[in-house]
Amino acid sequence: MARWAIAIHGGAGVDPNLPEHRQEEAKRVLARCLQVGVDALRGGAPALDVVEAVVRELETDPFFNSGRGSALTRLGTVEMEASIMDGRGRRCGAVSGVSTVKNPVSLARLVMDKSPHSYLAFDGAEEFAREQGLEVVDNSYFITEDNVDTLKLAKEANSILFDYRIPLGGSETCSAQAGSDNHSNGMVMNGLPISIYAPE
Amino acid sequence: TVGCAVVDSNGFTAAATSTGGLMNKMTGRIGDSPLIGSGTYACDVCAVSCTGEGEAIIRSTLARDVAAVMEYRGAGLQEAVDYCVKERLDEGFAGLIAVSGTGEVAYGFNCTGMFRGCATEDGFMEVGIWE
Repeated sequence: MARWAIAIHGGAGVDPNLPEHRQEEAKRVLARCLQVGVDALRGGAPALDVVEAVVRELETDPFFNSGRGSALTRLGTVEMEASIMDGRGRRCGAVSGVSTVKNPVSLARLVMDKSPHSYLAFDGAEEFAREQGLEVVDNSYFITEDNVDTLKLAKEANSILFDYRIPLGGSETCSAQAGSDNHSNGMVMNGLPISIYAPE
Repeated sequence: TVGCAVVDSNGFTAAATSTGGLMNKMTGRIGDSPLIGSGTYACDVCAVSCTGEGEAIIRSTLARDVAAVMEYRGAGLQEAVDYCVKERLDEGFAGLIAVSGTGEVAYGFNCTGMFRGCATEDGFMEVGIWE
């Protein structure tokens, strides 16, 4: 018998000025979702079911940038993406551009298990979700007031903000950081001039 | 972005990642999270889920690189994680969590903090944000 283990994350690049109560809330959500995985593993659940169940929990809680609480596009809408991979046989499934599927990670699992493909996106992914009877909701379900406010900040700074992203040693909030770095006409990505990114 | 990496009591691994992407992003933008080998990877030796600047994670095929360093260089899990976060991201900022097929957990990040948690069968359990 091997020994089970689990690791989870809720995103990297945290605002060093994140208020204490928000840090405590983040830890509560992480601890709750981690416990879901630990309880399942103690009960002998397979790894694939555990990662799906834990990520569903994280998607459903609005604290982190996924599912409900997702970052917003420049149009103020939500476009989500997810992937899942089974180390056993290295099978995988992924979706992008979904905007009504309540738990994108479960759609990625269905792409892996029930479709001949590894990746479905946008209309095709939405259609497949309905074919498979997955729960779908209105796009407004995913939008939180906090994120509407953050989008406003991002637009004022004319930048594409990575949630909570603060450069190492940076003390300003990312929107201020982006604003101060913002060239008059240069695009800013993640608070840094787009020029530092190699062309995709 | 959120993610999970697991090895079960049969030694089988899995990983999953899910995200809303970047605030104020262009519609149609794809990040690293759905890309197998960049944001998510699982095989016999480990399972990995990444988060951070998608463009940097994509270019470095970060999740697959952790497994490759273990497979081809015989590195341990934490050693592979540290190497990839330190050497493979160029100027990008990112973090990742990982488990090995033998029941270890590891994480690494080169930015300010990462929301994370981990637990192992022998009772270890940790939730953290900062270094």
